[in-house]
Amino acid sequence: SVNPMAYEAQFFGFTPQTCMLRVYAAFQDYLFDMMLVVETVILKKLEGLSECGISPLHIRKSTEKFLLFLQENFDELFGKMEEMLLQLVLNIPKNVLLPEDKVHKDYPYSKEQFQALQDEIHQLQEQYKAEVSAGQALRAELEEQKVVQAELEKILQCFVGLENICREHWNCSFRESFAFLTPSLKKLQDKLKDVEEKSK
Amino acid sequence: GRAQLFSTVVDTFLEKLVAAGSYQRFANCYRSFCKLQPELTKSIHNQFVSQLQESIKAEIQEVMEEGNLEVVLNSLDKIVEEAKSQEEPAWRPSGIPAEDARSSLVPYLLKHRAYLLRALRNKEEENKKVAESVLAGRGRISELQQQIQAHKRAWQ
Amino acid sequence: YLHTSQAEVLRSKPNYQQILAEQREVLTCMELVFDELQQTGRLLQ
Repeated sequence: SVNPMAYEAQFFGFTPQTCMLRVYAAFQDYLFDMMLVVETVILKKLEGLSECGISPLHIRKSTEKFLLFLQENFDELFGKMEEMLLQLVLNIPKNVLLPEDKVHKDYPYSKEQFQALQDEIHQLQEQYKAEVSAGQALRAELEEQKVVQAELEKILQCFVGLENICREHWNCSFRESFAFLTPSLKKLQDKLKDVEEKSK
Repeated sequence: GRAQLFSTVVDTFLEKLVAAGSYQRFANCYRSFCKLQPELTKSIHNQFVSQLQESIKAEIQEVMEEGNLEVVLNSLDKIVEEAKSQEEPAWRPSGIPAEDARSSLVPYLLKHRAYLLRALRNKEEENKKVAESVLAGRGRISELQQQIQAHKRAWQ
Repeated sequence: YLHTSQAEVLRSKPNYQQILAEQREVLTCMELVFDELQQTGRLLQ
């Protein structure tokens, strides 16, 4: 199975195989180009030597022979080079964790643990919302208390006010003035009754 | 380090390739022309080899620069060195984004959780104070009620 | 608010409307007394 070397790709920014492929293609291009140049130079030279009896086709065969030999060696050597580079240079050993993946070592959360953490956060959010609205309810009650307290104090003030009036005008408490008033009222009613009878 | 190893491996490859394409081999392939022009053959071969070497080295240099390989390979050496004591196979991407992203999200979630816990605690503390005022207010109101009741009884 | 930290306080909230309503009874009582006072006054006159 082909090792995709995804982790190496994450680190290098390219897959090692792609890099080797690019180098391979470049090398091969150079090789072909060079051989073409060599053949062109030789052919040009031969033009000057018309009676030497060597045909361009002959030179082409020579070129192909040399190129074929080189190509075989090239492939073999490149294969070895690639293997070494992929194993020893462009490779991240299995025990190595890249710095940017440190979180996976520090926080190896399983799916369940992750879900539990999310649930806990959701529950905390709900709880916070409840506390916020509880706070609002408490503040609303404080406002209500102000109104009720003001009302009760008004009533109480009413009582106290009356007491003060009595004390000011009658120099005694309401209770005392009532106590004083009631018997004289009684007498007065009796007197009144007498007068009415006598007048009859 | 890896950068050095990279250069060494490529140089070795080049050496062996050049060795494979030796002059003997070259001359052997171009035997008839070599008989005619031995010196020229030699010179062409030399140029061929040096040009090939130069192109390949230039290409490798370009690859090194493009990928900033010198720096990257040195940093990899350092990372590998630091992980020397680690024997267990390290984490690797599973290829499933949701799974691989999980651990990256955990620090933020933990931070968020800590923030929520702090906020919740503050809010509870705040509510405690407000609740104390509310209870004090209730006490005051029941006190007023009692005073009013007392006055009412007195009236009655 | 059942699970909030001040659930107990919120649960035991008095009925302020009822408290105010009760005061009406007190005021009624005062009104009675004042009526009597007024009658007494008139009587005295």
